[in-house]
Amino acid sequence: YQTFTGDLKWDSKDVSYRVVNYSPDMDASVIDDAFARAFKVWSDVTPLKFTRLFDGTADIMISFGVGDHGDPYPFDGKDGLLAHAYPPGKGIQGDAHFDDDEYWTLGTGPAIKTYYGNAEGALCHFPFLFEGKSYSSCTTEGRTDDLPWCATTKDYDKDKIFGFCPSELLFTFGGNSDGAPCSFPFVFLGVKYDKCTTEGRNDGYRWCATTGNFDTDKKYGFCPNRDTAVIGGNSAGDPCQFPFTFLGNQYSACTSEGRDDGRLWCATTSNYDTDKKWGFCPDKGYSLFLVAAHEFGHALGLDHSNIKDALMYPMYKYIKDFSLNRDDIDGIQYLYGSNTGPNPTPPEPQFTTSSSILPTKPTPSEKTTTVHVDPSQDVCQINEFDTITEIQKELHFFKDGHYWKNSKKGEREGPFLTSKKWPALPKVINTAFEDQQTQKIYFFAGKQFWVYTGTEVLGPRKIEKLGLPSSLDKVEGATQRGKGKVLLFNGENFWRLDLKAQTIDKGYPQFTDAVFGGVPPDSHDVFLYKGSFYFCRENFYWRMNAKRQVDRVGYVRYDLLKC
Amino acid sequence: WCVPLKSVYVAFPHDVIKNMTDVQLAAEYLKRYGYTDVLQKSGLPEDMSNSKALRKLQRQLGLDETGSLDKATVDAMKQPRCGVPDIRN
Repeated sequence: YQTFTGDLKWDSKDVSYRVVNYSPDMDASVIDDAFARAFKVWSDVTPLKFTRLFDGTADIMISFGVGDHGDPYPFDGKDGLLAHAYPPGKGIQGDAHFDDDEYWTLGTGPAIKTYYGNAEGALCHFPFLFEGKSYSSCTTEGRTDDLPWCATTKDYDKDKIFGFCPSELLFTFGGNSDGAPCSFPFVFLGVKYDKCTTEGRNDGYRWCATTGNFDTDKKYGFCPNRDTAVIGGNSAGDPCQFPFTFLGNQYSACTSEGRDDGRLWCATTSNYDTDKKWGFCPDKGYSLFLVAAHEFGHALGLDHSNIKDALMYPMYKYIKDFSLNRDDIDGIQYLYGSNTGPNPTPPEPQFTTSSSILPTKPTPSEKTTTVHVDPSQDVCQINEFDTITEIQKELHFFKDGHYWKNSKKGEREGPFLTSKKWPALPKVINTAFEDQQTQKIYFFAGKQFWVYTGTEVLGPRKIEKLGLPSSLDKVEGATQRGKGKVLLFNGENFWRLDLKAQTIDKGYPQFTDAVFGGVPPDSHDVFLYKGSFYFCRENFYWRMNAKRQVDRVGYVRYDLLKC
Repeated sequence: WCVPLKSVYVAFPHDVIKNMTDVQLAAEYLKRYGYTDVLQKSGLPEDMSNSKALRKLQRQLGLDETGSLDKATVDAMKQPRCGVPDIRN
């Protein structure tokens, strides 16, 4: 491995990043997830922590651009140069730029996330069968509204599961229209447009007005690329036009004629010879995750390696089951050290309880010997709580058999032994919530749950009894929505629990990112506090308001614990 | 049916990777990724022949160090890659 001259590195182990803009090739949530996974590659082997910012200046500013994109190193169109990043430092240093003339995917062809329909945001399955015919791209067949759609299983005729594909008729991204679809035709500088245009921009990005008149309303958004859109050339984002004429011959499919590099292209008007409009046909694309992981290596201080299997080798190679090479690990640990040592463990509280926990009220004869909790155990040093939840209007923070709470006066109290108040519970609980109607408190740990009513306890019971899948290893978050309904979270999925029926509602699980976009996919705790959803990852929280907008990312220890 | 097609190569507008010879490609690649135009510590330009630069590239990319523009080297130069220079001045 190589580091940059002078071993450039970040001074702090807490490194922030911000996604400045998005590629039209993939859904924003898929891009966010690729970046988060790319950072995790490095945080898994170092003490580094990465926090996403949504505004302001972050250490690592991530952006997509084409050609001359504002730094001294222009991109070069499709293929060739894919991305670059700068070593740690201020200003542009640490930033990562991705060439948007590439086709960004997850490395194996179009990664088309669906919307609406009944597929709950699943990716398209290509090829899929529809009325006996095989489709390898989204289609408008069977519809009268021109909305492209796809099946998310291999056989629509059998499964009937589908969703709509990204198109400008469905939504826009960026801009100032909150994702509204294009309004065709629209007027821009007195001219009518009936499709997305690059007019008025010098970066090649396609846009449209979301009302009938941009000149008066100034409402616009960027057009997502359809899966059939060409890449690069001079018509990026437009679909191929078949048949088209090239050097007097007609072509009904992508061709490599006219090129000596064998790459397939097509015209985006019916006559290349007169219009000269063209682009490359979609291929497998480049894995944004793999390229980002490489670029973030630069942003953290690693230069190119000459080990072919290393992530920091300069050439792109798709790897299905990626893991860091020893060379990459040695390089990053040379700069930041490792995190493989034992984590500090708090002193074990010495108490005894009955080993068999029964769904009964504890009797006074039960011996529960407790010792004093070490008051020096500093809650402000805890990086990740087992669970945070609001009980009787007080925010409780649980960790390894202890809990702290913010009293109604706003003062922090604790630590208390969890076993003293809720003796049936194990030392580590994964989530808890209070049923606002009955004041019953539900605790979840692993595959079990307990229900406390005052001092009476019911449990442990298996979470399967609630209708959760037996494969589920734990419930990591819970938020009460309305009367008698609670959302239970585990990573990418969530379920809705009907408290009265004590069972999961039909139609669940749903994808967390389909409903709660912009929060970490690996949140280890979710709770509701003062009307907002909180998604926690380590010592950071993402706060989402009732309109499902992430309106703040902050520190648990400073903002919630008032350290 | 086996008569070879007479291929005509055209210059596509806005095609940044233009049809270029291997020698042109190599010259541009070596310059872009830092193998030529190298400065010595004194600040003077290092005498870097194409052969020397190619050897350096071949070593960096784990190829046979032939010092000539062989097929493996040209193929490597056509691979998609990161834009950060391999050799830093």
